[in-house]
Amino acid sequence: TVGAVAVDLEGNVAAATSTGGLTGKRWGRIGDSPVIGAGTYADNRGCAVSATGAGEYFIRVGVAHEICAQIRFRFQQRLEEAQASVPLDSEGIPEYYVHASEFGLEASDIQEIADGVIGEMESLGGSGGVIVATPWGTGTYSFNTPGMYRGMASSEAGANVAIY
Amino acid sequence: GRWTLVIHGGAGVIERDRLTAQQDADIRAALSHALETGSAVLRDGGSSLDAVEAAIRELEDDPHFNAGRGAVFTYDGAIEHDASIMDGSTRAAGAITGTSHTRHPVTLARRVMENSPHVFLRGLGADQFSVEQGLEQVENSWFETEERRRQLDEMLAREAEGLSAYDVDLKYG
Repeated sequence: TVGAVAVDLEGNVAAATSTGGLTGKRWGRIGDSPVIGAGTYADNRGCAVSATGAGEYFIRVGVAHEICAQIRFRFQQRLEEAQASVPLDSEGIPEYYVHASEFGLEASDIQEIADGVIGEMESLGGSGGVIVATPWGTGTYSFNTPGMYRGMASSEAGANVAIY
Repeated sequence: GRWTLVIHGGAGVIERDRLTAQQDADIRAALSHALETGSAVLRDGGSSLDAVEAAIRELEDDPHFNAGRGAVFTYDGAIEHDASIMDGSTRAAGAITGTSHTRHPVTLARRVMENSPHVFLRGLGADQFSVEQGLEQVENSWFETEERRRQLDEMLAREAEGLSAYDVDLKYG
């Protein structure tokens, strides 16, 4: 399985995943890769996620959407704590990507959420991982199995490729 | 503004120490190239949607990865692809499953998102939609590699010993 997530200069996120599935799959088996919310999800209010691994478990947990929703809710919680609201741009669209870190949503929060959801998936017996990109530029990985190749590039940190 | 691109690619091995130096170098080179292709889109002010599609199209063409050319075999010895894409600015999404002839399944998923009223197409219908969209078609055999054929043969042999396909496949990423 291969996947990619990105945020562009406008703060818009996108996710995509592509796969051949499981070796020797039968009976029309479908894993999580084409299932929106399980293997792929993107929402400017939270993040973009692409997953790889034991698809049945990613579907049951709804991994990609779960990570995105938790990030969105945590950001909302931080806003409420600060008694603030997200400013709107000239088209009336909330500028999440500009103001998220301003209200304390850091890379460590994103990592904690992604690790938590992967941990939940693992607790059911699944294995694999995700890549995540947020509207404010955070990129991260969370994997619980070895043999996963990944790469990241950004306007601020250059590019690197690694194997988990 | 900032841009960021993250990619992953299962290469069909479970641990680093099972890789040859050449395999490792080839896989890293392929990922680096895909990363640069997507980065160039973002660096030039392009959209995140275009960047993820461009990066994945490269990985689909590379036989090291379980996608596009180099995808694993089904039980019946064919190759069937799944793909999806989603735009975070609109929450528009497109997905396909069980296609057999589209060279770049991620592009077909994007066409479902942008040129159909639907989100998810499957099998022969998705193949038909792909042709109608004018996407590049190839014979199913074009996707085959000797290594994936060997992995299917191994899986079938081990299944005969009592292991399930699922147990055997996990090592293929």
